[in-house]
Amino acid sequence: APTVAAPTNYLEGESEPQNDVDFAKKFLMKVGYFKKQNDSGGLFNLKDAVRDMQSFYGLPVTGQLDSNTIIAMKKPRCGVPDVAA
Amino acid sequence: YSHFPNKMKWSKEKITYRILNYTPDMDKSIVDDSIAEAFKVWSDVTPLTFERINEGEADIMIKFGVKEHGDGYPFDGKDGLLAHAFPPGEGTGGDSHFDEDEDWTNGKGQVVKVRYGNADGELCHFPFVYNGKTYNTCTKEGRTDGYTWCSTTADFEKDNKYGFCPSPELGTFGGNANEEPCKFPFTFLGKTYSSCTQEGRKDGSYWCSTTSNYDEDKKYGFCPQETQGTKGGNSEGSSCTFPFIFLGKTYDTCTSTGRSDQKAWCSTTSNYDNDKKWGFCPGSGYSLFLVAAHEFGHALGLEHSKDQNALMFPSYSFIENFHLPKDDIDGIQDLYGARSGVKPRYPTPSPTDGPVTHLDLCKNFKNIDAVAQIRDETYFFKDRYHWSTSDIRHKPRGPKLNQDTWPGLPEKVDAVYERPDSGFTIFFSGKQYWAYSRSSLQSGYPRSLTALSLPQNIERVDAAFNWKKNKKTYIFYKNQYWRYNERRQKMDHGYPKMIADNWNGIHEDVDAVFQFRGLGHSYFFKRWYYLRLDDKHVKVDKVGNIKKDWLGC
Repeated sequence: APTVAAPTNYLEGESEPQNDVDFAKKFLMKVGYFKKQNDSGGLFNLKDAVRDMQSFYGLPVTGQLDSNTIIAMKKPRCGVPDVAA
Repeated sequence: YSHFPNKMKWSKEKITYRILNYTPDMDKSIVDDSIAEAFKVWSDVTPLTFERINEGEADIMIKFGVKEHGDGYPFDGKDGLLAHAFPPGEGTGGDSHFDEDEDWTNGKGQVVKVRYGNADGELCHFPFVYNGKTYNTCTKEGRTDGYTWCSTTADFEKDNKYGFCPSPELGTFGGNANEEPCKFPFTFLGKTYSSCTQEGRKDGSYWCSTTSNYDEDKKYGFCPQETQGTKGGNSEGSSCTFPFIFLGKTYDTCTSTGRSDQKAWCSTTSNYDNDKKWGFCPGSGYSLFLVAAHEFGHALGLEHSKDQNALMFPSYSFIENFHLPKDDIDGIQDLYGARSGVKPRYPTPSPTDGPVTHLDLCKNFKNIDAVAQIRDETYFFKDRYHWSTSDIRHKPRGPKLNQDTWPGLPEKVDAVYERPDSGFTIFFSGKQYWAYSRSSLQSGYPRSLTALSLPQNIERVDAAFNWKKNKKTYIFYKNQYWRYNERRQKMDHGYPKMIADNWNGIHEDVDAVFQFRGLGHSYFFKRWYYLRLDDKHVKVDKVGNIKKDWLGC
């Protein structure tokens, strides 16, 4: 397959490997899924927040950070939270 | 759809807006038009009207900014967050902000309005051909004065229409110097600058002095975006060179072959294998119109919708020939009611309009959207129209509007194929697909591409066809393809695969694929040409001209 010797340098600043869990936490915080749990008196719970997010995006609701969930999180989007602030 | 808490909304029907600053990515007039069009999306379906003001406090204040831009909700650099807006209300209520770190376009690549030359005010046509070479950006080739230029038609050799691309030496925008050009070098706070600078500004904008001494004259303007060359890579912004050779194969457009991240790149010399010089091709950017229409939805009282097809769904996806989806119409009309005498959403020709002839395939042919064998006829799809013939020796009949033949179908389709046995015709458009039995849409459609187990990050498919050889459906996208088992109604394991690995001689980024009446050949259409594949040996045995061989031009 012609996948060797190809350019593999990324744009400046994009080459740092990103930890999916850290990325997901930041995303869920930024777009309101953690806040929703906090407002209702619960503790920050990654799995619940992921479930809420998956439900909103029409993904299988597993609470797991699977590849489809991460891809959905990484799509360019509006900065307004999904959950009412 | 959903609304903000307490159904926040404007208590009046006449809303004012003001554009506080501009992006350097596009001409000011194009930004103005994109914003106005985005408001029109909402005024078309509600009693609301939008009036632009240039001074004072407007209901909706619009600005471009980077990172922290004054409201405590910072943007995050390129990609990621694109824009945000506040719900209706006093002060910041309704204000809409756009991340200047994005490339703002019409969603299909750079939009460059030229100045001077012999096509002043027209838009660059990318790609264009000059001296046998294809250009996807403005270029300095052929000039010695350093100015970048582009052709405003596809073929400069033939049409000779050109203009100069925006550059600081030709003119600035905004500021207080009447859009005069930069004066290099200039002095600012005692230091000399020979190019545009961000110094002295917190918003990240590039500016210059329009006289040699800013400290004395205080005359300045903002610099337009440079419109030539590649980004990143190792070529310091040099332009792509087409054609170029990569791993022995010749490429005449940008390609994502050889990369796992699907980003389009090109060689900046004619031979990557020898020189290893490359850069990323300018991307599609984000449609300012679509993002603004979404943000104005917030500014009018809509929260994010869970409907993936809605404009108010939080993720960006590009849609050509946009029409406001029903979910958004319902949401906004729930707040403000409907506009009386709303125009029909899809204009259709009346019998007195005569035949639809303004799309002449032969005259304006660039490529085909889709080709399919439906029952005994061969169908060709382009934009809102289709043509068909039962005898390929004759010129296909048409055009007919897609929506007239298949009611409920989007205006434009990406791919079409006939599902074996069931006789259903499957249409792909954007991230969805539709199934029709003759002209009847089947219940449960449209469905998301993910229902076919295609990945969620696919924006559309390029082509699809059912191969009679094994009765499986092949779905093509960029340099990959998937194989769908119609009998088991599921995607085969082990896909996607690379087109280059398994389809001998077939190019990536095909426009359309179909098998002609099961006579042993499949046809792969790309731009003006097609490749004929011998189904038995899976080998290309002919390259031909689409216009001549299929369209009877």
